[in-house]
Amino acid sequence: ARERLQQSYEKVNSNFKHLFEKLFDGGKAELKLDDNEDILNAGLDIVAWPPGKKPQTISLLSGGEQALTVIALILAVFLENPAPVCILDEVDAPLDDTNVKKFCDTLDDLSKNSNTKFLIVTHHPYTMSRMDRLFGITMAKKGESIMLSVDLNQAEKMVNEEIVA
Amino acid sequence: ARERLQQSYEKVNSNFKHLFEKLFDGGKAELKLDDNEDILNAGLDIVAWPPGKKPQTISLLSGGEQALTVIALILAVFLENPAPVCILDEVDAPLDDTNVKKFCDTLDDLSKNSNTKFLIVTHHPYTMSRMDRLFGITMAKKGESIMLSVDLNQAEKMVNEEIVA
Amino acid sequence: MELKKIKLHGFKSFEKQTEFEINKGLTGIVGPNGCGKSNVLDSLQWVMGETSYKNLRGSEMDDVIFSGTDTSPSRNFAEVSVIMSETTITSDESKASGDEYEIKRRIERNSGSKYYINSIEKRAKDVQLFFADNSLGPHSISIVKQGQINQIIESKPNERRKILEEAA
Amino acid sequence: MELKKIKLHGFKSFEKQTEFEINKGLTGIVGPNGCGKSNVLDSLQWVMGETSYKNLRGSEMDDVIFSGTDTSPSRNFAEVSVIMSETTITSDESKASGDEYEIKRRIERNSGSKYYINSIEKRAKDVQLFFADNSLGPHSISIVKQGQINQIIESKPNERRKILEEAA
Ligand SMILES: Nc1ncnc2c1ncn2[C@@H]1O[C@H](COP(=O)(O)OP(=O)(O)OP(=O)(O)O)[C@@H](O)[C@H]1O
Ligand SMILES: Nc1ncnc2c1ncn2[C@@H]1O[C@H](COP(=O)(O)OP(=O)(O)OP(=O)(O)O)[C@@H](O)[C@H]1O
Ligand SMILES: [Mg+2]
Ligand SMILES: [Mg+2]
Repeated sequence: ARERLQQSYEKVNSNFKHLFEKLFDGGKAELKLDDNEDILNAGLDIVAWPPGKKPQTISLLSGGEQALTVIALILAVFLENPAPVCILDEVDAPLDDTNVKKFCDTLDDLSKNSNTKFLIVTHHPYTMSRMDRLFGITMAKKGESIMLSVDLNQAEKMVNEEIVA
Repeated sequence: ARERLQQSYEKVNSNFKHLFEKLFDGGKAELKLDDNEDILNAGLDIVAWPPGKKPQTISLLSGGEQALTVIALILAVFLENPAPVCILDEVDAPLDDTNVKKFCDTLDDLSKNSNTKFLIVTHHPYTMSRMDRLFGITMAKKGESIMLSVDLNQAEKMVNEEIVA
Repeated sequence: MELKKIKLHGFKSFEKQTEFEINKGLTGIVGPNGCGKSNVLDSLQWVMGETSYKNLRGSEMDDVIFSGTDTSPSRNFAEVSVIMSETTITSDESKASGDEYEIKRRIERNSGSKYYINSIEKRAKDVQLFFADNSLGPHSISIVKQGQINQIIESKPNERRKILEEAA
Repeated sequence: MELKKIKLHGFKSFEKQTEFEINKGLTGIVGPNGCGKSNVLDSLQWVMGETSYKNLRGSEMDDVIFSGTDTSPSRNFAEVSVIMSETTITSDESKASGDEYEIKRRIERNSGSKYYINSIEKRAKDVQLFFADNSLGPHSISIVKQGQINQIIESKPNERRKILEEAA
């Protein structure tokens, strides 16, 4: 079991470094196990240095930098055992427009290189514009959810109406 | 001390009910102290029923509904002892476009009826459009923050460039 | 193995039968606050065998059953099905359709859950194993719930290590 | 009492002296992830007398001093000042300018913080009292930090009650 954890640590770390550099367009990061002897009980630390900054533990980063770093970690783990579906609920909430775009670019890459289907819950108009299709959910009758399948041109119109509303 | 807490509970509860109804455009909510005897050690529960829904404890609401409810609570407490400044860091992150607008309407009201100055950190273009002025912060040199004071027309141009970028 | 469809009936705010056909690539789920987006993700977690009502934002498992509104009475049962299909790629690179599996979970008020695979009743454990064989499950990294990113940031390093165990 | 200006010098990512003139109404603070917005809020919390480096995302209080980048060396001190002014409304409804207070906190690496009100050195306690008299303070409800909303939602009811004590 110790060997399997060590192996999975090394593979995930390698995926993580690669994904972090893509999402941050530079910079460096790594996962560290704080106990090299007893890794089954070790703590997992994340050290990151966004481009131009000094290495810091994840708690010193900004809200958006933390979120982007953890997205890299989650996808790094996912890639080790890809499932038929990957579902992300509003992970883009704290990201600025540049980082939302990088997040969507990364989803595009992952989607093109695998059979995984992605379900992305979002409020962000830019993320919506990068989806292949949208499921719009509303409560036509108060308290009861209904689903409308929306093609992308219709979505753009819907989003603009929301902004104007 | 018990009496002071009881009084502050009643005033905050009354502000809270009023703010909730404005932010949710209907519905009802209230604060409950779970121990009416020993209020100095009581727990504070929040029960809310958004328009058309059944009363629920705050943990059953959606992410955005929870955030809007807590914004009502925070402002309700603030109004009891208004300070010269009120500072909110990205509280609009989980809100949809309709709720962001209601949030901004509420800030407008509070601002017009008091001397409190509001500092609102946000990534949301709609919130930015409702501000009287913007401080834009960037890192021209990696790792070093600088501030540009932005008037609103310039901001709109900046936001559109970000979306296009 | 592919996930093809998700069907909800009486689950949380989805009083009426609702089907989501899941196609290739990136599918967005959008709508106003409180409309039911996270409830759809809860339904997947639930049908995969979630045993703790706390992980579904409830105070008991019956909380996943549509509880009524001002104008609609509550229901007495909830069902969620997922359709998975095994596709074989033939030697000429064309896809041959393979086996289809419909995994269903049904709960009736005050009497607990039943599980079915292709209409045959199964134990919860069989369903959990089926999904685990496909790197899925109620706590798999493939479902990232609202607020989970913050939870990972704030977790103690020893808690965080468990994410790696998921990959092992 | 009004808050008129915030000045940062060497505080976190603000290596150079930076001034924010705070005018009436709603002021937005915008910019990309990691540019320094929350650092400005930290600076206010800090000058008001925050004693715990954990509440400022650090592992020691010296972490608020600009720690350098690839291209700039770290500094040895950080200073934050706020200018508050007491405005009296005269009987003819015109504003008479009142007293101005500049509250400054300065920290030097490895030797702790000093506080000043109008250039006279004061104790931390004096500064905390000054702000408390104006319903302000490092843990006052008037500063809602990033993630604090989630923290209130997830807090135990007994923890949450403390918000009411703030109003009392
Ligand atoms: N058993 C139930 N019966 C009826 N309604 C329910 C039930 N359980 C939850 N709900 C309702 O579902 C709503 C929450 O839905 P959900 O969490 O999916 O929203 P959401 O679309 O994710 O919103 P957000 O964008 O704010 O995250 C709540 O308003 C809640 O009242
Ligand atoms: N002492 C310090 N010296 C130099 N840089 C620092 C120091 N402390 C923090 N920083 C940097 O400041 C940045 C964080 O800034 P801040 O939290 O204000 O970002 P933000 O604008 O709020 O971003 P977000 O939109 O993601 O919340 C981090 O990248 C961190 O590296
Ligand atoms: Mg949600
Ligand atoms: Mg921030």
